[in-house]
Amino acid sequence: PEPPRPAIALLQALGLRDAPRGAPKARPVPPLMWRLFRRRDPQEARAGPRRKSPGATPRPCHVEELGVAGNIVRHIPDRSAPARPPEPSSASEPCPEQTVDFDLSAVEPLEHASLARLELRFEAAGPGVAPGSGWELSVARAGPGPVLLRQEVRALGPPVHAELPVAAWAPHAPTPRSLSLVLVLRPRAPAACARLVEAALLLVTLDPRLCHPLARPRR
Amino acid sequence: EAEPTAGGVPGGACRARRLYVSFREVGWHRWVIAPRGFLANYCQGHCALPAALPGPGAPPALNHAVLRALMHAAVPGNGGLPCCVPARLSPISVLFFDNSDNVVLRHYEDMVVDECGCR
Repeated sequence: PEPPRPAIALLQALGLRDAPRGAPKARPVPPLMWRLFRRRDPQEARAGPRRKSPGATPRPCHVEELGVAGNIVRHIPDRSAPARPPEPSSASEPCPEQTVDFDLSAVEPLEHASLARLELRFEAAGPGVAPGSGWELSVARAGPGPVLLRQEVRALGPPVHAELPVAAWAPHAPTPRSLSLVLVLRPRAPAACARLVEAALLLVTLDPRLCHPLARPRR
Repeated sequence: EAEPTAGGVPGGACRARRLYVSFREVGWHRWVIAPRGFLANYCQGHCALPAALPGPGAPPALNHAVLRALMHAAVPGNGGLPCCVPARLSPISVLFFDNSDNVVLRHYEDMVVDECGCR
């Protein structure tokens, strides 16, 4: 049902266009988001071991754990995941390109991106690479254009974090409505290609409308 | 849930009163992951002398508020008393699902009244 008018006004004051419907399917909350929430919410923080230092209220409009300016952190799932085809597993062929696609329509034009980090999980389709040789990840935007980043990946077990150069995709322009990327993970020594199992984008933005100190600095 | 005041008339001197905002009451519990609600509090109470003067550890009173309280004590009804308003606020964070299936953490400044003062 349509929320009552005061609730709509409160939603708008909180910078939300309408009341979200809630999680359409059971989606686990990423551990990183829980961690950021627990460290970020002063009332939660006060309930924790940091109770003794009331002055420890986080800096406004800054995400300390990630070291960037921002007051909105979004964990955006890859919406192309179900369509990902199985990869060839022989070592003789070059490793195929794997595409990921992120819906950024929830990001408001006034928001400034300060961090865009890919969270990737790969699994080896066959015997792993020789110890110590590792892999090389390259990321580019779908379609023509330069490679955005090249990064060494030592092992496939832990999640791979790859920070996109924010200036590369949001230079003085509003954040795009969607972001399609092409990933290639090449083994440095002959080995079967790895398959992308899970991908998400951690996006930190700053909404200047919600960033206004009230109290005057003490004289 | 709000701290009851006796007979609807604000009791005592200006100070923060307990007000708990429950997201379930507002009907947001389906999309707000955490917290379940938060202590927003509110300010209420008299700002006549000596309440208009700061207690120990409270923020410094505005000279103007003290002046108004003095004027009111001398000539009641002329211009009224200072108001009891938030003097120090702190932020909250909300973790929720948005309509694009994202998990979002938003930080909102000035959502909780920690201290009240006469202004």
